[in-house]
Amino acid sequence: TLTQRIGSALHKLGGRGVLRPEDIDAALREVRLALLEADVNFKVVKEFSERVKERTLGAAVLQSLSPAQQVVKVVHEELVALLGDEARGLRYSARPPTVVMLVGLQGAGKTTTAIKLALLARREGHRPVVAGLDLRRPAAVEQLRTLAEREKVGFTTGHGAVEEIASEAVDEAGQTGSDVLILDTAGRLHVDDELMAELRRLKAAVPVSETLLVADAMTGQDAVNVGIAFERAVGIDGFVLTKLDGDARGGAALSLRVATGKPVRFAGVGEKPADLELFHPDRMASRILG
Amino acid sequence: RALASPLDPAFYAGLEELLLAGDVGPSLAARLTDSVRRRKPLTLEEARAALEAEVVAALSAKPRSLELAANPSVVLLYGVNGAGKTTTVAKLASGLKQAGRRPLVVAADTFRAAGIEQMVAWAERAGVEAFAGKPGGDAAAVAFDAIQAARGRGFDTVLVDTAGRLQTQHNLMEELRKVARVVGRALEGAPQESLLVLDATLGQNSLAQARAFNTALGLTGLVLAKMDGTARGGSVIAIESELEVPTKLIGLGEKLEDLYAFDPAWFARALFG
Ligand SMILES: Nc1nc2c(ncn2[C@@H]2O[C@H](COP(=O)(O)OP(=O)(O)OP(=O)(O)O)[C@@H](O)[C@H]2O)c(=O)[nH]1
Ligand SMILES: Nc1nc2c(ncn2[C@@H]2O[C@H](COP(=O)(O)OP(=O)(O)OP(=O)(O)O)[C@@H](O)[C@H]2O)c(=O)[nH]1
Ligand SMILES: [Mg+2]
Ligand SMILES: [Mg+2]
Repeated sequence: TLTQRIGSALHKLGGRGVLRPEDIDAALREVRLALLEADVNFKVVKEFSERVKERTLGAAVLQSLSPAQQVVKVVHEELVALLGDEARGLRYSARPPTVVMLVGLQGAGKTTTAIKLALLARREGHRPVVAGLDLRRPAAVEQLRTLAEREKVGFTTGHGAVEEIASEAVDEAGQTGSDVLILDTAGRLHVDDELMAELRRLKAAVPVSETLLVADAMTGQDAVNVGIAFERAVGIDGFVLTKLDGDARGGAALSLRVATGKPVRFAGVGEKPADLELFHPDRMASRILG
Repeated sequence: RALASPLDPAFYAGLEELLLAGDVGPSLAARLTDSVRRRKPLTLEEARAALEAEVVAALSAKPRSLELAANPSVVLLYGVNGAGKTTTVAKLASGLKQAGRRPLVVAADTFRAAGIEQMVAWAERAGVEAFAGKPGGDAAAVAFDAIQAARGRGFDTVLVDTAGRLQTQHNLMEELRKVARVVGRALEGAPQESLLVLDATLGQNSLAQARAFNTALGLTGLVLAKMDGTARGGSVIAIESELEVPTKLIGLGEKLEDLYAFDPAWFARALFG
């Protein structure tokens, strides 16, 4: 464990009582290694290491904890604080329909998440409809339609420009009394200017209350690039981290949060429509530390 | 940035960060940086060449061409959810057709919503035939029937698309092992290629995936998809080095033509940016 690794590093240095600078450096080297192994972006790791150093430098060792345990406690607390404790559920607009736009890289889990969020909205007493705006990927619309039919969730799609389909979906929602509209968009690269422009057009055409970046929990160092690019190009309100039912440490959660300042709102924990949880910073912190 | 000259004191720290940024992983990044340093390059060009040589040396020495001598040859593709399997099957089918072969695509993802439809639609776009399972059907049975059909109708390559699964889902890994076994029963020596599709944007979990799928099935190769983004797919170095499995194909986009043979030198150079 991280505590053991730090423990043996400190043991080699023979310090006791107050954590000396060389103790802290040795401990932080282990912390940085653990975070890199967990896929936290290397720049975020550096910054985080400095924060922890400031907090532990000169701190007297608590009676109940070993120096290693003390460092890990600070690390854990700092991680939880960074990961944030914003309200994590869906924020419903005062003027329905609440429009939630899902964006992200190819294969992240947007289409699956769309139906998950629809079910969450329904559990919270709302009437959701999902709009299939991925007209690019073969059978993408079929995928969402199949999921929607299985779960008896309203579904809409169309042909032509996605901003027009979305705009009609908003009008339709008003007429049918659906008060939550979830837009499933095509996967795209953050470096594809044309496709990023499409998202801007979409956001300009309908009153989007929430733009959520759907990201794979296994994402590596690239998470920072993706997060920043989507935030700059389109503006995002938060993240959905998917495939957390696997064993990836999920350092991308910290990378995305620190790089953009936006919170992780939801965790995808399986392929079924019910497999969505609110994001738990303390659980994520423990997971990242391994 | 700090990477102007290897004689600059910040150079090797910068090089290590570059490798980290490419998802090489912390211990391998340190090891590769050290190997470059020990070669004592005097110019940036020498450093680049040194890194390229070290990366290529770490990669597998096994051949990177697809083993398609058998008639028919069966290629089984698998990997975690959303990695790019279905799209890769389509691209491979298209490429094989261009090369004068007669591939049969097998839509054996009988689990995911519209999994079969997506594969069938792609096969149509590629102008190749598809053998489709039924939603909820047994993937192994689909693969078996498809291979029988292929033999009867003169297809020389059978490409089997499977449902995505996480390596931690033991029952699904068992299901995949059954698919591979049944494929072997349908045709001796099959599957000739057993390919793990990896998403280049993923980090160190790719190594865990490769180890698990290798233990369960025995990989003959890797496909590194989504290399057209900004991620560099550096985790394949550790995978190739540890498991001796070669990356055979690289995905550089979402169109049928966006599949290329993996070139170690190109890959090493791309890491350096
Ligand atoms: N295990 C697991 N699988 C998931 C989760 N979320 C999505 N998936 C699976 O991941 C794969 C990709 O999901 P999609 O919803 O198609 O992803 P997408 O972002 O819409 O993909 P594109 O539209 O191609 O960009 C599918 O096999 C899903 O079933 C999750 O939380 N856990
Ligand atoms: N940019 C880019 N996108 C790719 C590449 N390969 C696949 N994709 C996209 O990634 C997404 C997922 O691809 P799929 O082929 O559906 O992935 P899969 O592994 O079959 O997914 P599941 O069956 O749900 O597990 C789609 O939007 C593809 O178009 C690639 O090389 N580059
Ligand atoms: Mg989708
Ligand atoms: Mg698929």
